[in-house]
Amino acid sequence: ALDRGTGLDSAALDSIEETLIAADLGVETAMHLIAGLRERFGSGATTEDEVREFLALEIERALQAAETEGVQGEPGAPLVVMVAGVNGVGKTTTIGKLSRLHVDEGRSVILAAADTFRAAATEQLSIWADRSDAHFVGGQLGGDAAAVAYDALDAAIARSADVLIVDTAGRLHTQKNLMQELVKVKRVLGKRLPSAPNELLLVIDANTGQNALSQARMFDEALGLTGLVLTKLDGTARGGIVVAIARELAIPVRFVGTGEAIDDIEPFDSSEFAKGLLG
Amino acid sequence: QLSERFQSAFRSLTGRGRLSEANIEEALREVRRALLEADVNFKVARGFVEDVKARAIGEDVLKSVTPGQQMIKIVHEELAALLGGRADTFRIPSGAPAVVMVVGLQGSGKTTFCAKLASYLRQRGKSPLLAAADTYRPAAQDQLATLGGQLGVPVHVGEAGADPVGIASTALREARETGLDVVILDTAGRLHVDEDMMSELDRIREATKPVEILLVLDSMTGQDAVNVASEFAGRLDFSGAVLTKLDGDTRGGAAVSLRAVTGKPIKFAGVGEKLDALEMFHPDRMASRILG
Ligand SMILES: Nc1nc2c(ncn2[C@@H]2O[C@H](COP(=O)(O)OP(=O)(O)OP(=O)(O)O)[C@@H](O)[C@H]2O)c(=O)[nH]1
Ligand SMILES: Nc1nc2c(ncn2[C@@H]2O[C@H](COP(=O)(O)OP(=O)(O)OP(=O)(O)O)[C@@H](O)[C@H]2O)c(=O)[nH]1
Ligand SMILES: [Mg+2]
Ligand SMILES: [Mg+2]
Repeated sequence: ALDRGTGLDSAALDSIEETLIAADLGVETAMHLIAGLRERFGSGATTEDEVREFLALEIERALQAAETEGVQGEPGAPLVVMVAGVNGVGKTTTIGKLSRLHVDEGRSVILAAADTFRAAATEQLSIWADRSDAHFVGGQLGGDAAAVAYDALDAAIARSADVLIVDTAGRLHTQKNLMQELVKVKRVLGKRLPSAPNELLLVIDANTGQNALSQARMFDEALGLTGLVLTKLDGTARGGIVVAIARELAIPVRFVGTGEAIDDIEPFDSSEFAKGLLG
Repeated sequence: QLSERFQSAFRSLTGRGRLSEANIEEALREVRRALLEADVNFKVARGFVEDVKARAIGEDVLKSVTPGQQMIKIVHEELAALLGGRADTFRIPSGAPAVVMVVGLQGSGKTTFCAKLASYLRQRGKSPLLAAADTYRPAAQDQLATLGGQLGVPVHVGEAGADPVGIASTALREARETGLDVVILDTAGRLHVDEDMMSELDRIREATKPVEILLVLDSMTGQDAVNVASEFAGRLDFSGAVLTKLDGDTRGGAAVSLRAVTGKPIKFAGVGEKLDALEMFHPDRMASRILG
């Protein structure tokens, strides 16, 4: 047994691999970490603490390698954040939380309800705008998403708002026409303000398994992602797939969502997250 | 593809055309890997591989002219069997208004499914009432009311700040009084580890005595599906599951985890955002999808 400081035999390695798999790191990343363990410790005497420490550090390094500087708006222009992701992951709620963070730091915020498809999506975001003391721009159900985004950015510039956050409808990365709609929203923002969007966030649900890697690939390919938000970490799922995403696509996690209330958001801490993955 | 991986697993290791247990072990490793990549929980995958191994040995796969093909057949059959069980048809008893209670984690697709189910039942001659018992999520009542409006199905909306248990009870009373025969109860998304919210579901069940409690599970759920499924089964003894967002490209191993851990039938598949995007669950098709 590992805790008696014996060697890393195949039984011990299998058990460690299962811990990594259980946290949704995926087979590929788990195997990579196990290979690293073998290389580092061979079959020499090793304690559980040493293994944990090694893995936590390796995971932290993989996450940190993807980290980038915080994003700012151009001087005299609003910081424009566009939020995308598949259905039900927590985009709209996350925007409410981000809005509160910015307003608490003294910035003026506009929220754009560019989800013109789903029932009560505009109403939902409007409530988050009220709760976070942000302004709100919405459109008609069935209207053009890109038009709402454009109008909101226009308003943000006219009112010298500090931040514009654009909510988009959930969509599967496999729906070509819907992905094209997102590309159009991004392009239209850039037409009105060349630096926009400054931040393009993909929201990922921590309950999601390997499909999150697929999601990240396709959204990144279509839009160029600058960061991830990992939601629902208050559940029992660990969200290890972000390690695979960091390794393959070098996309950093910006924030984690930890509940349904407006304050349930934290900046990503790779060291804390790595330790949490190992349970 | 699993079949290609099996080709290489059953390529003779001795180069003299003789196969051994080692070939089976290699093939089983490939099965395990395929299942893990498809998000089947690692413990469930382990158990499943054991069952496949027993069958492979029992059926003398090593003596087959096409061992790879025979293994594929065993794996597919075992997986389809695990996913299927008895295909419980979804029947609502006639008489007093029957309650169908819809539960699950946040964002899994419950509200959308409630509307889809209303449409499905109405096509089969039922008169459903949608009940909006989610008092937590901003504009949740609005969302269900809008969907009901699109279908022309009545929606019972609670008063602001009302208690979900109270809303469920008054919805049932409304159905009785207006001669509607099914109440589809939409509840708020919640965590299986949130004690207060889980006991709220107990109270809703107690107050409405549902004929069906359906767990709505996102088909892209990963390893944690076992925890969600077993907790909801333990607390509520749900009668069936709905797997949503199957129109995506997720392999859907969460279905295997759910079945292995709870034995509950998967009754429906959500295959899109539109209100007609609802299908019966097909174990055989799902098995093919999971094996990639
Ligand atoms: N427990 C928990 N729930 C969350 C979190 N973030 C969002 N939610 C919940 O997840 C559900 C879906 O959130 P939304 O913000 O509507 O998700 P969305 O991505 O905008 O959904 P669509 O626009 O329909 O694609 C809601 O019930 C939220 O309250 C989180 O960090 N933890
Ligand atoms: N592509 C696809 N999207 C779906 C499916 N079912 C639901 N959705 C979408 O998933 C998102 C969440 O659906 P909801 O019905 O709001 O989920 P919910 O479980 O009621 O969410 P909460 O009440 O916040 O827990 C919405 O964008 C839906 O349109 C499906 O089968 N396929
Ligand atoms: Mg939304
Ligand atoms: Mg809902």
